Amino acid sequence: SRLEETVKTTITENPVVVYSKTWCSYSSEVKTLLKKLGCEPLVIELDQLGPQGPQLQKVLERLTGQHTVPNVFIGGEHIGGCTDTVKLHRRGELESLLSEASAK
Amino acid sequence: SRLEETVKTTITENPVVVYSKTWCSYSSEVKTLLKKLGCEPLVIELDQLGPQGPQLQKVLERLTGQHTVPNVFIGGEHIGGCTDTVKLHRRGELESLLSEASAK
Ligand SMILES: N[C@@H](CCC(=O)N[C@@H](CS)C(=O)NCC(=O)O)C(=O)O
Ligand SMILES: N[C@@H](CCC(=O)N[C@@H](CS)C(=O)NCC(=O)O)C(=O)O
Ligand code: FES
Repeated sequence: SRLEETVKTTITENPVVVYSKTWCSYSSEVKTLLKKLGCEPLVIELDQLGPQGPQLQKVLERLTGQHTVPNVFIGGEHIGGCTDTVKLHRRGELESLLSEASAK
Repeated sequence: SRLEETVKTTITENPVVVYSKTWCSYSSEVKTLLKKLGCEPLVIELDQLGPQGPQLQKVLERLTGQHTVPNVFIGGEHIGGCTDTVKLHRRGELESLLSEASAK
């Protein structure tokens, strides 16, 4: 579908992408963490896109199996949600992923 | 207002009350923590009450100054949100608050 192609292009052309919701604390946490590590994530706030928001969320579920936010991509790869990202950071792997994706 | 009276009665008659949203991870975290500490919170899921949900959320804001979820009450007292509750737990104060409340 066209929306699916849009998502694929977005995550390929942008080193760090976060699909988020403005009111969601888990989404805020992951955005704050990534910015703290010096990267400028492309943030897509699904609650600010009118009817396209839920559509995008469905496409993301089809592509990643994940229907929740935040939904994080680094270097075109699906990372996961907030807990997954924090886990990677605790293992010391997040920063290297970010530099590989040349997001810093 | 009648809704305000309902809230006041709810938090007075129930030792632990959590105003929550079913999809919210911060709400889940606080519910899990309280249950892990052996208490049976009364949980009110604001997203499952139709139009009354947003109304309740407004009343809670009037009563507590807090417009977010989760909104936690112990022994009739406003505790705060997820981070506030976790903070109390880390200081070792949550469990004593809980036992005091169930002794009332
Ligand atoms: N463990 C996941 C939890 C993700 C989750 O449950 N997200 C919630 C919001 S906090 C969600 O997407 N709920 C459904 C929705 O908002 O559409 C993570 O760390 O990201
Ligand atoms: N620090 C607060 C954050 C509370 C917060 O921002 N809650 C969000 C959901 S995670 C919220 O209520 N957003 C507005 C809404 O859902 O109406 C806490 O720990 O509870
Ligand atoms: S909506 Fe509350 S943590 Fe995501």
